[in-house]
Amino acid sequence: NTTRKVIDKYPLYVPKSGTFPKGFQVGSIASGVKKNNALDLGIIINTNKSRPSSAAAVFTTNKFKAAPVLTSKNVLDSTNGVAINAIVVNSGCANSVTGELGMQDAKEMIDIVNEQLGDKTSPSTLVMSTGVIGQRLQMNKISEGIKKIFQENKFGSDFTSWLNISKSICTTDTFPKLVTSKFKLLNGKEYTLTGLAKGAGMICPNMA
Amino acid sequence: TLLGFIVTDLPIESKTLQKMLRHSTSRSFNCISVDGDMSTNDTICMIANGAVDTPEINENSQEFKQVQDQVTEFAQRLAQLVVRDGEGSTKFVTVNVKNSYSFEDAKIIAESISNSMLVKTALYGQDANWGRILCAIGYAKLNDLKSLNVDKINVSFIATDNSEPRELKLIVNGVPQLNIDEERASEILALNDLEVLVNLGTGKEEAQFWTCDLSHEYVTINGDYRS
Repeated sequence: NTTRKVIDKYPLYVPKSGTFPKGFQVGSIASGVKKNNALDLGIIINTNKSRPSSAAAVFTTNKFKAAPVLTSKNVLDSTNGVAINAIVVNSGCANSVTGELGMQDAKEMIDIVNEQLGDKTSPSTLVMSTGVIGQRLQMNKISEGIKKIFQENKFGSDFTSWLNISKSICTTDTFPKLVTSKFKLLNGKEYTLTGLAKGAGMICPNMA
Repeated sequence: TLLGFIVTDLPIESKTLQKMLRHSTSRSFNCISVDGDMSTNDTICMIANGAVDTPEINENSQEFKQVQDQVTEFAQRLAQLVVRDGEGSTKFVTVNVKNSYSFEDAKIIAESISNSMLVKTALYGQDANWGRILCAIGYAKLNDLKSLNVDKINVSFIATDNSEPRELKLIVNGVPQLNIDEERASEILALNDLEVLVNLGTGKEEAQFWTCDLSHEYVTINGDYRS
């Protein structure tokens, strides 16, 4: 067999526009963890104050759970998934198999976001990381990057902001995965689902 | 690693949201395979902020089932994009296992086929290698042996471009079809989207898995990921 032509998947699967749910803002930045000035840090925040948000998650069943997995699980356990107002994600380094120091780094990431949001007393942020296993996060770059997203107000709710955050979580992906759809309830009210995903390899999840 | 998050402006009770996410994940993100490896970081989060002015949805709500189905369908679209990326993959493959004695065993068989490196390389090479599919079914670690009866199994390739004949039968009631129309097999396997249909004939349950082929490019990408 000969090597087949490599397909350019970006134009096939990446949308060019979209409508997004009310009350969410997203921001992303190139913190310098990834080479070539690529986006590698993203934050999504809930800005709706009409009622407390709800959150849920499923996590890997791999016995070696990365620090962000354990940290986010702790946050959900301690809050029962109520009033979670942010998710912070970095790519380029998985913060996995990094022991106590990795746990501290994951906690520092959510602490900075909580502080910026003004939620100092209760945990309201989840954290995710992806990239190389067994390396510590470059916390100087990550901390600075998180603060910069807030201080320079890099948040937006437009299509470009959503596309950029979906790019910021990619590793070896050949295209960002962004899906958004509107639905109607039986009572006629419209609602929106927006989803981002990353993943290209090491993929056969069994999350619980 | 698989990472993802789904956000919505619906108000959903947190316990209900967890149930909804678990239900949808077991039919979407937990039904995909690129290379059979499970990461230490796989996570899917969902946030419902309640910005839409409507009563909060809980398990007793009239809308519960409707929203759960919509979230599941949505999660499948997102999960399928991960497979379509698939580090050098050239084909998107739906493995459909039907008429199984149990749902769990249908899923185990679909996963076994989806994770077989030899099935995946055959798909890349556009080789109608039914023997490898049958082999992967045969070693699947089933919960109940009643799910698999070697005399009842049917395996086919299904064309995804509406061309006829849509179904190319490879195994019929456990008997390999030795006179396979190789020309038609080549046409079907040349498509970017493929479907492998396994009819177990032992019950009424069914499961789907989504996988991709394994190409030379996969080795190129992953040979020096760390260094």
